[in-house]
Amino acid sequence: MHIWAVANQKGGVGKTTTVVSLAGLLADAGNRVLMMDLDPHGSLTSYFRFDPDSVEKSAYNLFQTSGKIPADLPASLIIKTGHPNLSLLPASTALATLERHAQAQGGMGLVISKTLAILWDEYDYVLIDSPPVLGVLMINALAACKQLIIPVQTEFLAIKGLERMVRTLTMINRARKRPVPFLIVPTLFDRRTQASNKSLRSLKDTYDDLVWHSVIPVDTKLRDASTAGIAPSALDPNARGIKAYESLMESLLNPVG
Amino acid sequence: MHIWAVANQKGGVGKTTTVVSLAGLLADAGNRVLMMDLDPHGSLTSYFRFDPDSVEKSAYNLFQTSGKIPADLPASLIIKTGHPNLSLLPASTALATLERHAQAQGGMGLVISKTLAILWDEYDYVLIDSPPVLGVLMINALAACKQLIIPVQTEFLAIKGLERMVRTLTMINRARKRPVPFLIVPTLFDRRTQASNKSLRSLKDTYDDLVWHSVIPVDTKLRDASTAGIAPSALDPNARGIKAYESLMESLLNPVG
Ligand SMILES: Nc1ncnc2c1ncn2[C@@H]1O[C@H](COP(=O)(O)OP(=O)(O)OP(=O)(O)O)[C@@H](O)[C@H]1O
Ligand SMILES: Nc1ncnc2c1ncn2[C@@H]1O[C@H](COP(=O)(O)OP(=O)(O)OP(=O)(O)O)[C@@H](O)[C@H]1O
Ligand SMILES: [Mg+2]
Ligand SMILES: [Mg+2]
Repeated sequence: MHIWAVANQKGGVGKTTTVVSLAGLLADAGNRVLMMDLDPHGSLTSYFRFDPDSVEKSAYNLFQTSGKIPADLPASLIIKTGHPNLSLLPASTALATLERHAQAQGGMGLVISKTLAILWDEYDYVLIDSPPVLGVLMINALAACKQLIIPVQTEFLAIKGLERMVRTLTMINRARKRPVPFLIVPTLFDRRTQASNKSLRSLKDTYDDLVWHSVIPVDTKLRDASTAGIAPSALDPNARGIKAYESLMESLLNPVG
Repeated sequence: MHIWAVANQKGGVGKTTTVVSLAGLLADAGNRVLMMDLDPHGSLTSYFRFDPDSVEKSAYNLFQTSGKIPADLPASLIIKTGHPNLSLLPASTALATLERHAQAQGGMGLVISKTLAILWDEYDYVLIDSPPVLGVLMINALAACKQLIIPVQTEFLAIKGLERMVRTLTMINRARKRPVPFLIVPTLFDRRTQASNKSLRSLKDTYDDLVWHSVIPVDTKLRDASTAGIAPSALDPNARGIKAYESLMESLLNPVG
């Protein structure tokens, strides 16, 4: 099982869009793919027309087990998306209450790792969407993943916030046996604007080969797909945005060096 | 003192951009303006070149007082931005730890209201930026404000998330003596795309006169201002984005009906 998490404390940088784009492409290639929505706001869950406010079974149930997860629980929470080979473990807005209990209960940082250990033979790829906040849910995603993708908008505020994300990651990596490899992916890139080009150069100057060699361009087809409630590759496999995500998938599947 | 909060649980919809644009314009008109950054990620603080990771005095200090705020504390946390009449009470990344203690301490929802009661005669307008998460910091902003502005990107996922925000607000309004008036402001509007126009229509169909009569267009000058670290009106008072924020300010200052 390959476990990829997508995280960034900055909001609106394309985390959910990255999860659904890559997951759709991996499923199209014949892999059994599970998406996990750990964002209490539930964008990924809403994307596929499920309601994070009223869903009865969700990732929240995993955190109600005080540490020992029953073997049959994870599979019972998973729903089909209608896209072949693509399943979803939805979010519930109740996830927002977990932060408050994290202090009292302790040890909540490994709930998702334990869940994926139970599901190990069921899926080839698991893609985890996380909220734009450093808290117990993001920690779970960072602790469980084997590869981290950090989408960054090519503009000042988003790059400023990246420093913090990279520092957080370095801290978490110290506590892990094996550090998580991460890739910084420039998103919402608009080649017509000066600001995008300047920011991309400064991103590469600062982070060097931690930055993916290409970019995800602005492509309204990616928005149209969320309006239609289908994975972007199902809407238009030849769209610029999808072609870029295909090349990102290639880079992740065949890391150089 | 007029207290405006800008909030939305969806990330990247232009909350920080709205705070800095309106605050700059109100300051240019001769008002004494205070911006408050309640986002642990500290975009507004970084915008003005202060570092949320290392700032010693911040909004975090207000929450360390277990309920009774010393009269001289709020003013001691405020810094100048270099823009005339515009001050900032910065965020610290330590704000991210508050959620965990909120459960144990209780009554943390009114810290910002109590702070502004102390600063009442010092400022004409206070604009509060909040994180994209429903938690103790957003609750503080909603409890303290007299007017709420909800920026919404004109696209499906952002509109879907709005339902939850409006429901949250209705819930909080029940606990307040006087309900908070709120205005939904369409942002990042790109009149060239079908998706923007369609979404705007559906927004108005659903929320009627809760939606501002105009829109904030996509304007790269707003991004350029954050790269330059100055309020957008100082960069270019005639930019499309700033003209739109001027008209929003008018609507807020002279509400119809
Ligand atoms: N490459 C792209 N081209 C055009 N639109 C995009 C692109 N990537 C993302 N978007 C749009 O930008 C908005 C933000 O994207 P998304 O919701 O994926 O970000 P996020 O980081 O998951 O946000 P949040 O912090 O709220 O979780 C959405 O409306 C999405 O459709
Ligand atoms: N009208 C606009 N035109 C062009 N760019 C914009 C506009 N409004 C916001 N932006 C840009 O979009 C990005 C997101 O805006 P901003 O950071 O203000 O959103 P936010 O809601 O505060 O995000 P977060 O959820 O992370 O706090 C920023 O890069 C900002 O410069
Ligand atoms: Mg998201
Ligand atoms: Mg912000």
